[in-house]
Amino acid sequence: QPIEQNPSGSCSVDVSAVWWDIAGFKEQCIITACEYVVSLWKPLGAWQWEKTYSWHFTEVPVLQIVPVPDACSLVCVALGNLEISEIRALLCSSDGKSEKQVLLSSGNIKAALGLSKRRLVSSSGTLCDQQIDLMALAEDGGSKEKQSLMPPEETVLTFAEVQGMQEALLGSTIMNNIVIWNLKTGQLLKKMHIGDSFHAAVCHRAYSEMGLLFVVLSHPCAQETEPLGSPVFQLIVINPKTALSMGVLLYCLPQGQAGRQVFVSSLLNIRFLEGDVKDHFAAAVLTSGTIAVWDLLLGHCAALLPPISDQNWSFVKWSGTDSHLLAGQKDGNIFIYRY
Amino acid sequence: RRKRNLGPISLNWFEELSSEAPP
Repeated sequence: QPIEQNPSGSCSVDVSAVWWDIAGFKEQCIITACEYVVSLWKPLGAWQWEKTYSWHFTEVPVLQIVPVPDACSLVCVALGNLEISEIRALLCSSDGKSEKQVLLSSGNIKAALGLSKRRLVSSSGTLCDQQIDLMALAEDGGSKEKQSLMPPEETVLTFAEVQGMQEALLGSTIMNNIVIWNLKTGQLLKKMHIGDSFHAAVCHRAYSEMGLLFVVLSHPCAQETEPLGSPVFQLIVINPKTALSMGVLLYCLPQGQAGRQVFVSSLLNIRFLEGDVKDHFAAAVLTSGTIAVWDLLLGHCAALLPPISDQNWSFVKWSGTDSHLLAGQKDGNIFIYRY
Repeated sequence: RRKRNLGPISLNWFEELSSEAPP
C-alpha cells in the first residue's frame, strides 16, 4: 500500500522499521526519510498509516537511516552531501509531544552501523588518523560511553555484526580485507584478505559456525567476469584462525536480467548500494528499476518485483522487526510486501 | 576437503585470537 505522497518534490532516500512507544503502547512503526525530513508513521490497522512525528533538517540533507536494533523510540540518521558529515539520534520528548534530535558525531564519516544493545559504531577520518568509535546510546539519545576500536591501516568502508556473537564486529576495507574486532576490548583481532575479485565489497551479514566465519558480501559495481553474469551477492567462508577464505555460493540474476544489474552506486560512494540482507534472504534494487530477492540457503533468485506505476524502485530494506520487505520509490511512495 | 583447504579450525577462535592480539 502506498503510505506517502511526497508533495515537497524532494527525493525519498531511505526507509526502515522501528519499534516506537506511542501513548504507552509499543508499536511497530515505519520511518521514512526524504532529503530534509524524516517521518515516523504509526499503524492504524488495515494497512493504513498515520504520520506521527517529523524531524526537519535545514542545512545538510539526509543520506541514510541508521537503525539501532533492540532500541525502542530511537533511530539514528546520517546526514551529508556526498560523504556523511553528521550522525544524529532522533527521538521524542518524555511526554511524547515534541520531536528531539541529538548530534552524536560529526566529521568525515565513512561508515556507520547500529548494533545490538543500543550501540553505534562509526569510522571517520582519513587513512593516517582513522578513528573507529563505538558509542553506547543513553536513554536521552546522547552518547553514554564512547570507546575506540583499534583502526586497521586502511579505510574501513562497511561494518557487519556477527550473528549470535555480540562482542564480535566485522569490517570490510578498501584493500579487500575483512577485519574483525573484539568490541569488549577494542582489539583488532585479524585482517583477512578475501581476494581481488571482491574490490570494495560491502559486508552485509556474518555468522560463525563450526569454527568458521560465513560472510555475505555484495559488490558495489557489476563485474562481467563471471560466466553466469555478475554475482550480486556472494557467500564466502573464512577460517579466522588462518585467515584463509573461499567462495561458497554466488547469487546471480536469473537469465534475461544479466547486464542490467549495475547498482546505483559508485566505487567512491559504496554506501549508496541499494541492497539488504536479513537472515537468509537478500534483496537488491537493479538499475532496471526491478527488485530481486534471493534465498541465500537455496542459492537462487526467489522473486523479482518489477517497477510499479512506471516508477522504478530506488531503495529496498528488510524490516528488522518482522519479515516484511520495504520498497521505496523516489517520489516518496513506500510499498510494504509480506514475504 | 573444503575445511582442510582452510587450515586448522578452532571452535574457540574468538577467545584464542583475543588472547593472541595486542591489547
